[in-house]
Amino acid sequence: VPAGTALAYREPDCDDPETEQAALAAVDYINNRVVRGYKHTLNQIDKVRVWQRRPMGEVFELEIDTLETTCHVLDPTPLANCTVRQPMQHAVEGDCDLRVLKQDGQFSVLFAKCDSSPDSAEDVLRLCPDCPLLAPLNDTKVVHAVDVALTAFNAQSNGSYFQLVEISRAQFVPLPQSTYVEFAVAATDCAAKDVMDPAKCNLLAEKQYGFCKATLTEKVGGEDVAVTCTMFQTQPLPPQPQPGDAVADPAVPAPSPANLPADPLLVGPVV
Amino acid sequence: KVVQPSIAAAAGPLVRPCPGRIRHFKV
Repeated sequence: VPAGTALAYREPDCDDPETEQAALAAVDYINNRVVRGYKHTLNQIDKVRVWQRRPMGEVFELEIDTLETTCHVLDPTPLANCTVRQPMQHAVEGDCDLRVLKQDGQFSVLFAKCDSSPDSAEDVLRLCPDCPLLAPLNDTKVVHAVDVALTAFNAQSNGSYFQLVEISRAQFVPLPQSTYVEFAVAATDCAAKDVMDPAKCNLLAEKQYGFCKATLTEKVGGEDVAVTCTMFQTQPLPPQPQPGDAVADPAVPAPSPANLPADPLLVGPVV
Repeated sequence: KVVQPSIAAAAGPLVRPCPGRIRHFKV
């Protein structure tokens, strides 16, 4: 920018329809690329600044707040049909910095960076003193509950052996003393009835994911498990590179839970 | 409404353009 030249930007209303369109395009972009956890929905637009872009177009620089829904990111349910996680279930919010290009009436995301954090324990307990709080996903009781639930599910399955993709959510419930868990699974090429060594099972080329909710209740002399899983429709094979094709854009990795990125919330190229 | 450039026009209701509305609830 030449010295003394004012930078050309405008600050529209945060609830301006065009601002909201840009924010919603970014939320869709994030939900389609994140491979762990739950879909998020737009809650509030905190800041917006719109820059003129040369030679054409405008860049929306946005700060938004999102809220976690109850739909897992692998769940094909449209975001509009997903329920927002309520505060009594220990809600999780996201804070996102975004840059969205509007050109020829189309929005495309240039940059998205989000941090998510659960509501404070004080807030949850003030609303609902007996509500269970979120538990660490690597807690041994959580991991045990998921193992028991997935084993029980596979034991009842007549089809594929399902492998754990990720533990998504966990809570310790005081009465009756139990562990509530939610986790994602994927079908393998082993039959559940015949599997001898799960380590030798491979995810299907045409991925089939599922999402399970389970409760492991502690009892005198043992434990009880209740598990329900919802299977999603299979996901088509990603296009195979052909001889002569350009190198795939590394900024848009194919979502593959078998190869989860280290930071799933940082998506898109940085500009 | 026409006013002298040095005199501010009567202010209407103050609208804060940002942050925008909360669609669900604030965490």
